[in-house]
Amino acid sequence: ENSLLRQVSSLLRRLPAIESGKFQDDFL
Amino acid sequence: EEQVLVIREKLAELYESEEQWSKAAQMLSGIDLDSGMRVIDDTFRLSKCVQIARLYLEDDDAVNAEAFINKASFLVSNSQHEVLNLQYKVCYARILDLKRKFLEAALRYYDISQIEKRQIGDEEIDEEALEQALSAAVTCTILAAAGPQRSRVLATLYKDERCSKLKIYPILQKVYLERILRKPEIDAFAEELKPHQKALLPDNFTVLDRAMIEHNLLSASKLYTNISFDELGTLLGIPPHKAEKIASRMIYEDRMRGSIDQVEAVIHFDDDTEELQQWDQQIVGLCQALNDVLDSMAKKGF
Amino acid sequence: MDIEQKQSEIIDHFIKEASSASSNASTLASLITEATSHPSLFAFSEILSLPNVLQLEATENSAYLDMLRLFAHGTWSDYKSNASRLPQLVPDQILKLKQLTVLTMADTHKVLPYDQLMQELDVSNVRELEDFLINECMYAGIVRGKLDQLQRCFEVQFAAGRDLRPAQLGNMIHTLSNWLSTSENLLVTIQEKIKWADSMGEIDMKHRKDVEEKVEEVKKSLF
Repeated sequence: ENSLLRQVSSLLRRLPAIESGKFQDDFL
Repeated sequence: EEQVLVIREKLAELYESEEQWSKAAQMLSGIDLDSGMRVIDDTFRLSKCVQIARLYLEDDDAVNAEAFINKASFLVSNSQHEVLNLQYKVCYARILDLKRKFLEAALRYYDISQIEKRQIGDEEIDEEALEQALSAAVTCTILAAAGPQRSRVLATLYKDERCSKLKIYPILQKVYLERILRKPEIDAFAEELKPHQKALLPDNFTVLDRAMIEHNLLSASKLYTNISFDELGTLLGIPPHKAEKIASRMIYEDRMRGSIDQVEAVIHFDDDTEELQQWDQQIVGLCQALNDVLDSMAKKGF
Repeated sequence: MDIEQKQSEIIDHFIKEASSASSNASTLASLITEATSHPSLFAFSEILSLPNVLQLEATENSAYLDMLRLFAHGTWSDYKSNASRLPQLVPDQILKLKQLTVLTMADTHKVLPYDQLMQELDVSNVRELEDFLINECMYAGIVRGKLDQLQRCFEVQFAAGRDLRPAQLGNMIHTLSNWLSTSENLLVTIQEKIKWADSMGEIDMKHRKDVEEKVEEVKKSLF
């Protein structure tokens, strides 16, 4: 099911959810 | 006084027939509506004030029109005369529009466009007039100063399905979606505007220019983490120092979140949402995407 | 996933057209050109998997089959290095292939450096690159993200999925199983934290009760 595979492929790219130094500080 | 009144009304009629609107208004303005010599009922006073304001507005004379609409505003609250009340509302919206209080004008135009009755007194309210009021509401909202308030009115208009039938809808959609408007789109929009909506401001921008530059700047702030003023100037089609000036004013007026580094000549846009919230939103988005995939699988029988 | 919904009807349309074109090679060739020029279509594996399309392999129109494969999985650089063996692309196709190139780049990285983007897309300056990313990618709905001029990079928050190359399936499954075990561990950790918080809460409560009782005793003994 190509459409599903494309959706899953797009899904996989959504992680890591955020990658910024500022986030690390806020998160800690 | 009675004779004076009759003569003035006759002369005003003649001026109107010759489309000398301001002269007709001046003629009627000479009628003493506050005379103690005779009893004048409020409805008559209101009708005269509204008539004079409408005449001045035919010549786009907001200042004189406003003087009479202010008088009328003391009378309209007790008036049961629906036609007069509607005419008063239209005059008031047009005066706000002419005075470039676009967001207030937009709200009043929108209010007028939502009239349900199609017959008020002996006046027929046709769809075309309501559509004009709606279109005027959209135009004024687009011309209003970019910021949270304007965004709220844009959302209201965008969700009103009547707007999707308006000629102005494509640009409403782009403005609502906070998209950067390119010159061809702005030029097409400019063709629909009234002279005062393209008037030159003291800073040598027209009303339209300012509205479009601010809108594009706010749209850029959704797309950029930061941008140099050189590049921002190119994007907005204005000199970098003007871009900096407008950006600083919008930040100062709290219509845009950001900070300006004059040494580097860069503007840093602050995201409305804090990093942690962004992280949450990203995860919410991820979960929704996962649900979409599961729904698709269920739909396809997996 | 609205990009998938948007293009599913278009895919169905081209599949129907291709199926009815049966094995007429030139009709299929022009259909492939039409599909790879369509402004809202970014997925081609459904069309690519049609038997009569695959039969183009052995005909003089096999270049169109290669072109369809290029749009399903390739990039603008792939086209340039094989241009002599592929049909001449029209501007709409060039635009699309460059959009697809951004999706492929977003496949492996969430932060795309301007220099790499400019090289991959044959773009000569920042303004042109950013206009492309804004108008043809973000406003087209295939990616969402932020442009960072100081760091000269494009941070991707969302990118539509491209057609999968066969080899990708393996590591997709691998990534998903990693997710699964990470999520399960996360849930276990959260459960433990909740238990810990509850027990700490109980200990606190007991401690507070003891202290209150002691206060009462002291008060009584004072009287």
